[in-house]
Amino acid sequence: MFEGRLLQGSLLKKVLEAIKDLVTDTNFDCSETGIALQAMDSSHVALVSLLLKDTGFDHFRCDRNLALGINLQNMSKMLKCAGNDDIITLKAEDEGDTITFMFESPNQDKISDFEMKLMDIDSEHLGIPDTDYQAIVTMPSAEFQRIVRDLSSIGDTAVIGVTKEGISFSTGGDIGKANIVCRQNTNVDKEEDQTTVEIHEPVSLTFALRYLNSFTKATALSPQVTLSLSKELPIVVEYKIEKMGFLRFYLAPKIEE
Amino acid sequence: KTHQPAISRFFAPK
Repeated sequence: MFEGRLLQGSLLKKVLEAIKDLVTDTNFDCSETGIALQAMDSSHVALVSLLLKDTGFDHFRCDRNLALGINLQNMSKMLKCAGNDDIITLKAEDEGDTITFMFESPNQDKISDFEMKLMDIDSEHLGIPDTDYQAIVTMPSAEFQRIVRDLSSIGDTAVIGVTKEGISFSTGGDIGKANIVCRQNTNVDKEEDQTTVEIHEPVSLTFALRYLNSFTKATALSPQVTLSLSKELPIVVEYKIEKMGFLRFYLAPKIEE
Repeated sequence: KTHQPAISRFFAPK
Protein backbone atom coordinates (compact mmCIF):
# COMPACT_ATOMS: atom_id res chain seq x y z
CA MET A 1 0.00 0.00 0.00
CA PHE A 2 0.90 3.66 -0.30
CA GLU A 3 0.59 6.20 2.49
CA GLY A 4 2.09 9.68 2.83
CA ARG A 5 1.40 12.08 5.71
CA LEU A 6 2.17 15.71 5.04
CA LEU A 7 2.24 18.00 8.07
CA GLN A 8 2.13 21.10 5.89
CA GLY A 9 -0.96 20.13 3.90
CA SER A 10 -1.18 23.58 2.36
CA LEU A 11 1.82 22.68 0.17
CA LEU A 12 -0.25 20.06 -1.65
CA LYS A 13 -3.14 22.51 -2.01
CA LYS A 14 -0.74 25.04 -3.56
CA VAL A 15 0.72 22.46 -5.95
CA LEU A 16 -2.76 21.60 -7.22
CA GLU A 17 -3.70 25.23 -7.66
CA ALA A 18 -0.50 25.72 -9.67
CA ILE A 19 -1.06 22.92 -12.17
CA LYS A 20 -4.79 22.14 -12.36
CA ASP A 21 -5.47 24.60 -15.18
CA LEU A 22 -2.46 23.51 -17.24
CA VAL A 23 -2.81 19.74 -17.02
CA THR A 24 -6.10 17.81 -17.04
CA ASP A 25 -5.27 14.20 -16.12
CA THR A 26 -1.97 12.76 -14.96
CA ASN A 27 -0.36 9.90 -13.08
CA PHE A 28 1.11 10.51 -9.65
CA ASP A 29 4.02 8.07 -9.69
CA CYS A 30 4.58 6.84 -6.15
CA SER A 31 7.73 4.95 -5.17
CA GLU A 32 9.70 4.46 -1.98
CA THR A 33 11.61 7.67 -2.74
CA GLY A 34 8.54 9.88 -2.99
CA ILE A 35 5.90 11.13 -5.40
CA ALA A 36 6.76 12.30 -8.92
CA LEU A 37 4.61 13.64 -11.70
CA GLN A 38 5.38 14.51 -15.28
CA ALA A 39 2.73 15.79 -17.67
CA MET A 40 2.32 17.85 -20.81
CA ASP A 41 -0.31 20.53 -21.18
CA SER A 42 -3.14 19.78 -23.64
CA SER A 43 -1.40 21.60 -26.51
CA HIS A 44 1.91 19.73 -25.86
CA VAL A 45 3.91 22.95 -25.71
CA ALA A 46 4.68 22.90 -21.98
CA LEU A 47 5.75 20.17 -19.56
CA VAL A 48 5.22 20.01 -15.81
CA SER A 49 7.54 18.08 -13.51
CA LEU A 50 6.86 17.70 -9.80
CA LEU A 51 8.94 15.97 -7.14
CA LEU A 52 7.85 15.49 -3.53
CA LYS A 53 10.56 13.47 -1.76
CA ASP A 54 9.66 10.88 0.86
CA THR A 55 11.88 12.69 3.37
CA GLY A 56 9.60 15.73 3.26
CA PHE A 57 6.71 13.68 4.62
CA ASP A 58 6.13 13.08 8.31
CA HIS A 59 5.36 9.47 7.45
CA PHE A 60 5.88 7.80 4.08
CA ARG A 61 5.31 4.24 3.02
CA CYS A 62 5.16 2.79 -0.49
CA ASP A 63 5.38 -0.99 -0.72
CA ARG A 64 5.49 -1.10 -4.51
CA ASN A 65 5.54 1.44 -7.30
CA LEU A 66 2.10 2.81 -8.10
CA ALA A 67 0.88 5.09 -10.87
CA LEU A 68 -2.20 6.81 -9.47
CA GLY A 69 -4.23 8.23 -12.38
CA ILE A 70 -5.80 11.47 -11.25
CA ASN A 71 -8.04 14.15 -12.72
CA LEU A 72 -6.51 17.30 -11.30
CA GLN A 73 -9.74 19.34 -11.28
CA ASN A 74 -11.35 16.63 -9.15
CA MET A 75 -8.36 16.38 -6.80
CA SER A 76 -8.41 20.16 -6.45
CA LYS A 77 -12.09 20.04 -5.46
CA MET A 78 -11.23 17.50 -2.76
CA LEU A 79 -8.21 19.41 -1.43
CA LYS A 80 -10.19 22.64 -1.26
CA CYS A 81 -12.13 20.92 1.52
CA ALA A 82 -8.95 20.78 3.64
CA GLY A 83 -8.12 23.70 5.89
CA ASN A 84 -4.90 25.58 5.21
CA ASP A 85 -3.41 24.38 8.51
CA ASP A 86 -4.61 20.79 8.13
CA ILE A 87 -2.33 17.78 7.99
CA ILE A 88 -3.08 15.85 4.78
CA THR A 89 -2.56 12.10 4.42
CA LEU A 90 -2.75 10.35 1.03
CA LYS A 91 -3.60 6.66 1.02
CA ALA A 92 -4.04 4.08 -1.76
CA GLU A 93 -4.19 0.30 -1.88
CA ASP A 94 -1.95 -1.55 -4.34
CA GLU A 95 -4.82 -2.91 -6.42
CA GLY A 96 -7.39 -0.27 -5.58
CA ASP A 97 -9.18 2.17 -7.83
CA THR A 98 -9.46 5.00 -5.33
CA ILE A 99 -7.24 7.36 -3.36
CA THR A 100 -8.18 8.60 0.10
CA PHE A 101 -7.34 12.07 1.35
CA MET A 102 -7.46 12.39 5.13
CA PHE A 103 -7.48 15.86 6.62
CA GLU A 104 -6.62 16.39 10.30
CA SER A 105 -7.19 19.77 11.90
CA PRO A 106 -4.13 21.09 13.77
CA ASN A 107 -5.54 20.26 17.22
CA GLN A 108 -6.88 16.88 16.05
CA ASP A 109 -10.53 17.72 16.81
CA LYS A 110 -11.72 17.21 13.24
CA ILE A 111 -10.80 14.30 11.00
CA SER A 112 -12.18 14.12 7.43
CA ASP A 113 -11.86 11.34 4.89
CA PHE A 114 -12.43 12.03 1.20
CA GLU A 115 -12.27 9.15 -1.26
CA MET A 116 -11.67 9.93 -4.91
CA LYS A 117 -11.97 7.64 -7.92
CA LEU A 118 -8.77 6.98 -9.85
CA MET A 119 -8.54 6.61 -13.61
CA ASP A 120 -6.35 4.62 -16.01
CA ILE A 121 -3.98 6.94 -17.81
CA ASP A 122 -1.49 5.88 -20.48
CA SER A 123 1.29 8.30 -19.86
CA GLU A 124 4.28 8.86 -22.04
CA HIS A 125 7.29 10.19 -20.17
CA LEU A 126 9.79 12.41 -21.90
CA GLY A 127 13.48 12.15 -21.08
CA ILE A 128 14.78 15.49 -19.86
CA PRO A 129 18.55 15.54 -20.32
CA ASP A 130 20.86 17.21 -17.81
CA THR A 131 21.78 20.49 -19.40
CA ASP A 132 24.41 23.12 -18.62
CA TYR A 133 22.24 26.14 -19.25
CA GLN A 134 23.78 29.26 -20.78
CA ALA A 135 22.04 31.48 -18.25
CA ILE A 136 20.42 30.85 -14.86
CA VAL A 137 18.55 33.66 -13.16
CA THR A 138 17.05 33.47 -9.67
CA MET A 139 14.66 36.27 -8.77
CA PRO A 140 11.72 36.98 -6.45
CA SER A 141 8.78 34.90 -7.65
CA ALA A 142 6.29 37.71 -7.02
CA GLU A 143 8.36 40.02 -9.23
CA PHE A 144 8.38 37.47 -12.04
CA GLN A 145 4.62 37.05 -11.66
CA ARG A 146 4.05 40.78 -11.82
CA ILE A 147 6.25 41.23 -14.92
CA VAL A 148 4.60 38.40 -16.82
CA ARG A 149 1.13 39.67 -15.90
CA ASP A 150 1.97 43.24 -16.87
CA LEU A 151 3.44 42.24 -20.22
CA SER A 152 0.46 39.98 -20.98
CA SER A 153 -1.77 43.02 -21.12
CA ILE A 154 0.37 44.45 -23.93
CA GLY A 155 1.54 41.52 -26.05
CA ASP A 156 1.22 37.78 -26.67
CA THR A 157 4.89 36.85 -26.61
CA ALA A 158 7.87 37.98 -24.56
CA VAL A 159 11.52 38.03 -25.48
CA ILE A 160 13.55 37.03 -22.43
CA GLY A 161 17.17 38.08 -22.66
CA VAL A 162 19.96 37.50 -20.17
CA THR A 163 23.30 39.30 -20.11
CA LYS A 164 25.77 39.66 -17.25
CA GLU A 165 23.95 42.90 -16.37
CA GLY A 166 20.64 41.20 -15.70
CA ILE A 167 17.48 39.81 -17.26
CA SER A 168 15.18 41.66 -19.63
CA PHE A 169 11.59 40.98 -20.62
CA SER A 170 10.23 42.65 -23.77
CA THR A 171 6.93 42.55 -25.58
CA GLY A 172 4.99 44.47 -28.19
CA GLY A 173 1.43 44.65 -29.41
CA ASP A 174 -1.15 46.85 -31.11
CA ILE A 175 -0.94 49.55 -28.43
CA GLY A 176 2.83 49.76 -28.15
CA LYS A 177 5.93 48.16 -26.65
CA ALA A 178 7.34 47.37 -23.21
CA ASN A 179 10.78 46.46 -21.91
CA ILE A 180 11.60 45.59 -18.30
CA VAL A 181 15.12 44.99 -17.03
CA CYS A 182 15.91 43.43 -13.66
CA ARG A 183 19.50 43.92 -12.67
CA GLN A 184 21.55 41.53 -10.61
CA ASN A 185 20.99 42.69 -7.08
CA THR A 186 22.72 40.90 -4.22
CA ASN A 187 22.95 43.82 -1.77
CA VAL A 188 19.40 43.62 -0.49
CA ASP A 189 18.63 42.78 3.15
CA LYS A 190 16.52 39.72 2.55
CA GLU A 191 17.91 36.86 0.52
CA GLU A 192 14.50 36.22 -1.01
CA ASP A 193 14.51 39.71 -2.58
CA GLN A 194 17.75 39.04 -4.46
CA THR A 195 18.14 38.71 -8.18
CA THR A 196 21.18 36.68 -9.19
CA VAL A 197 22.50 35.96 -12.66
CA GLU A 198 24.83 33.08 -13.53
CA ILE A 199 25.85 33.35 -17.13
CA HIS A 200 28.10 31.46 -19.51
CA GLU A 201 26.83 33.18 -22.64
CA PRO A 202 24.21 35.87 -23.32
CA VAL A 203 20.94 34.32 -24.47
CA SER A 204 17.69 35.65 -25.89
CA LEU A 205 14.56 33.57 -26.51
CA THR A 206 10.88 34.22 -27.31
CA PHE A 207 8.04 32.62 -25.34
CA ALA A 208 4.24 32.70 -25.29
CA LEU A 209 3.15 34.82 -22.33
CA ARG A 210 -0.01 32.78 -21.85
CA TYR A 211 2.04 29.83 -20.58
CA LEU A 212 4.46 31.88 -18.48
CA ASN A 213 1.43 33.46 -16.86
CA SER A 214 0.00 30.05 -16.09
CA PHE A 215 3.27 28.92 -14.48
CA THR A 216 3.17 31.85 -12.05
CA LYS A 217 0.18 30.26 -10.34
CA ALA A 218 2.94 28.42 -8.44
CA THR A 219 4.20 31.67 -6.89
CA ALA A 220 2.77 30.78 -3.48
CA LEU A 221 5.07 27.75 -3.31
CA SER A 222 8.32 29.68 -3.09
CA PRO A 223 9.56 33.26 -2.58
CA GLN A 224 12.07 32.75 -5.39
CA VAL A 225 11.86 31.38 -8.91
CA THR A 226 14.75 30.15 -11.05
CA LEU A 227 14.73 30.63 -14.82
CA SER A 228 17.19 28.53 -16.84
CA LEU A 229 17.76 29.38 -20.49
CA SER A 230 19.82 28.06 -23.38
CA LYS A 231 19.69 28.84 -27.07
CA GLU A 232 16.95 26.87 -28.86
CA LEU A 233 16.00 24.93 -25.73
CA PRO A 234 12.87 25.08 -23.55
CA ILE A 235 13.05 27.52 -20.63
CA VAL A 236 12.86 25.92 -17.18
CA VAL A 237 10.81 27.83 -14.61
CA GLU A 238 11.50 26.24 -11.24
CA TYR A 239 9.82 26.75 -7.88
CA LYS A 240 11.63 24.92 -5.08
CA ILE A 241 9.39 23.32 -2.49
CA GLU A 242 11.05 23.62 0.88
CA LYS A 243 12.40 20.28 2.21
CA MET A 244 10.39 18.34 -0.40
CA GLY A 245 11.60 18.96 -3.93
CA PHE A 246 10.40 21.16 -6.75
CA LEU A 247 7.75 22.11 -9.25
CA ARG A 248 9.29 22.76 -12.68
CA PHE A 249 7.70 24.01 -15.85
CA TYR A 250 9.34 23.61 -19.26
CA LEU A 251 8.18 25.75 -22.18
CA ALA A 252 9.31 25.38 -25.78
CA PRO A 253 10.58 28.63 -27.28
CA LYS A 254 9.01 30.21 -30.34
CA ILE A 255 11.20 29.68 -33.38
CA GLU A 256 11.63 31.91 -36.44
CA GLU A 257 10.09 30.32 -39.50
CA LYS B 1 6.82 35.09 -38.24
CA THR B 2 7.43 32.72 -35.34
CA HIS B 3 6.35 29.14 -34.96
CA GLN B 4 5.47 27.38 -31.69
CA PRO B 5 7.04 23.91 -31.67
CA ALA B 6 5.85 21.10 -29.43
CA ILE B 7 7.87 20.26 -26.31
CA SER B 8 8.47 16.72 -27.65
CA ARG B 9 10.69 18.26 -30.31
CA PHE B 10 13.25 18.91 -27.55
CA PHE B 11 12.75 15.96 -25.21
CA ALA B 12 12.50 12.47 -26.66
CA PRO B 13 10.11 9.87 -25.21
CA LYS B 14 11.71 7.65 -22.58
